[in-house]
Amino acid sequence: MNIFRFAGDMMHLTSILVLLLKIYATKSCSGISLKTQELYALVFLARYLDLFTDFISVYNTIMKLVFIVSSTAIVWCMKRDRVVRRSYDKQLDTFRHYFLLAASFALALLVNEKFTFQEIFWAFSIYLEAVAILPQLVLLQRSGNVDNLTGQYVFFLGAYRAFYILNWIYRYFTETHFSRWIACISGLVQTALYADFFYYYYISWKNNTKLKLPA
Amino acid sequence: CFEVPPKDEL
Repeated sequence: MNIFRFAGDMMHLTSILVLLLKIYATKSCSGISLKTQELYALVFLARYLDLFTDFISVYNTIMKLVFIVSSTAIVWCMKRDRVVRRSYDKQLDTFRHYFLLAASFALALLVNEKFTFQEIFWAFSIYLEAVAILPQLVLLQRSGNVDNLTGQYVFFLGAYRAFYILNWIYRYFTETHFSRWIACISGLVQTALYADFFYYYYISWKNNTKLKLPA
Repeated sequence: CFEVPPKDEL
């Protein structure tokens, strides 16, 4: 494992901690898209089917479990916690995420490394992760004002993707057999989706003003 | 034969 990959994982972990902190500290999930969170929970459940079949390292196993547990806990909290769920911006979170699900699954059936149950679900999770942030970005754009913790949550998620790209570039040059084209191309698409958000995040940071996205 | 490398990333 290289430093970029590790930094990426830590950014990912930080983004989840920031989100949990926001929900627990403010007892509110306003500005957070339940649809994106549901998609992420599904991404981890579909991808980590290999928990039962392949052992990579203790680090990998623990991180996989942390991602599965934290993402399902967030979804559970937004749906079931009687205080938190009242702050959910349901009327703004209207992105039709079932289309993303169907498209990702269809693509996974067509483009995968092997036509097996596990490989199809792995490819599905990669495609779904690439687009899972869309309902969240649309929700932020609709609500206009973005609170600090929500902005930081999306920022850390974007940073995680950026570090993974550096990781792939590093691996491409240092490893002889590194070819994970499905993950790399989907990763590039996913990171590109954050470009707009990063631009406005940078502007607000530079001017020291509240993050505001144009309608 | 096409061998798929282990998936070591998260």
